[in-house]
Amino acid sequence: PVAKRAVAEAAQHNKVPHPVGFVPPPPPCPGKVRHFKI
Amino acid sequence: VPAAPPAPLGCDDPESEAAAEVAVGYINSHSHYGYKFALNRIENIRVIPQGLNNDVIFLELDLLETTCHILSPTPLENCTVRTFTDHAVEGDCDVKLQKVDGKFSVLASKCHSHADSSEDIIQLCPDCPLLANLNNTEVVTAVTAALSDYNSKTPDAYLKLLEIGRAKIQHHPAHIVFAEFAVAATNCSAQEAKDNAEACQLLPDDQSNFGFCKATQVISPSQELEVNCQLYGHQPGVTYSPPGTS
Repeated sequence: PVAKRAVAEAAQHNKVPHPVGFVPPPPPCPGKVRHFKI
Repeated sequence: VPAAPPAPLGCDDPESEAAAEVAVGYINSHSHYGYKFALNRIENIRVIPQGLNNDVIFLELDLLETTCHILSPTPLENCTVRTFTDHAVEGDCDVKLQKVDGKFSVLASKCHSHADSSEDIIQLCPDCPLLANLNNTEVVTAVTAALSDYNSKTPDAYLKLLEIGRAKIQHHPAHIVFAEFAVAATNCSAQEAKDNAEACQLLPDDQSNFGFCKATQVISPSQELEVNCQLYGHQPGVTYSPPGTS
């Protein structure tokens, strides 16, 4: 567990930040509401 | 090297929307009472590959009631979705489809419908009338009076009640019953029905023999009744309002 945690933390530190203006894609589901949500 | 599996379908992908359109068409064409439903949202989609160009698709759909009765010949795309303040009714449907060579077919569907909570409507619109039970005494009385009034003033075929579609009752500032109901033509004229309405038989199923009526009955402070009926099919649209009513 110690080794795994270290790897995970290292991965977080090495994560490439998104460029400015990046819009994350919408989640695949649920889809858009066409009229209104009850 | 094996090909990577295709990315899962998103709910707003064109293929998902195409499947949902087929599903909604199936649901409406297999419903025999109430109103047509329109797609509001694709809640979820799962695709189970069965082989080359053959998938089974599971859809979860959120639908909303329109103003078009299920017997109305109006195409769904021309039907208006009821507004929230009209006390909307939602349909939750699970649909299983098969897609073979790009063509969808529905294998099974299961739907439940429920009205929005009265509390939510009141919060947004305190004076809006709320949906009433279809067997509510005031509703049944209003529909009976409205159809009787319509038949007594229309020389065409005597109309019989098929079903009450929805009804709302307003208590303030006036006591009013709003009802919508489907009707069917009988083999009697209005005059023949006066003698023995019970003997009048519904005509064979044909779209032209059906109609849809909207009635408003003011109970207090005054007493008024208004009914408008539209007959479907090849008969021209008939709109009727008794003289002397609002």
